[in-house]
Amino acid sequence: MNIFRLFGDLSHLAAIAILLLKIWKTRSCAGVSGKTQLLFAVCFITRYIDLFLHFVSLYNTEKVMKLIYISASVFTCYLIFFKFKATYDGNHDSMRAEFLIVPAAGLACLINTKFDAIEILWTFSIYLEAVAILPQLFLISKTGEAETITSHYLFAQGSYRALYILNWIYRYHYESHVDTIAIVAGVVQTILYCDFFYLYITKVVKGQKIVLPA
Amino acid sequence: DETSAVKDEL
Repeated sequence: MNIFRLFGDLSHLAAIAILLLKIWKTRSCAGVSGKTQLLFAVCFITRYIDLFLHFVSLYNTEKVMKLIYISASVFTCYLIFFKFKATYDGNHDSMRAEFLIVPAAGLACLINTKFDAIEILWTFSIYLEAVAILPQLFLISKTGEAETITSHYLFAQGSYRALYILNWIYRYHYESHVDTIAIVAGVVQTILYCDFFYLYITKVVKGQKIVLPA
Repeated sequence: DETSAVKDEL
């Protein structure tokens, strides 16, 4: 464990908590893409499938973190699609998730480190996570704005994988550890946030709201 | 190494 991965995971936890708080406190999921949350839930379930395959003692934090990620993302989907369904902005959350899932699944079968079920599920989860934020960014571009709290969520979500890139640089340099698939997908994922990061740093930090030219 | 089945990152 290094400082970059630690802060990356903390940033990821913060993102999940910010979103849950926003939906719970405002009792509304306006401006939140349900599809992105579904894709994240799929990512966690396919990536941490080992939790279901054999019971693991919960003593170590990593297993607890995996359970937190899975349960929090499933609970977020429950809030969006059931509890606060009336506030779900289905019309603007219109990016076809199939266009993300099918290519990620296909690519996972073609490019992976080992052709076995668990490894392909993990690879699929990595590829899907890289593009899972697209429906959310698409929704913001359609509505032309993002609530400040949603911007904070996106900043934390984007920072998590950006910090993981620093973690991979650190591990390459000190542990000569390289996981090409995770690195390439992580770089693609972070690049997708660049436009948002620019808007966040130039606007939200100054207290303005993000309003895209509609 | 990449082929390690057990992934040590979240």
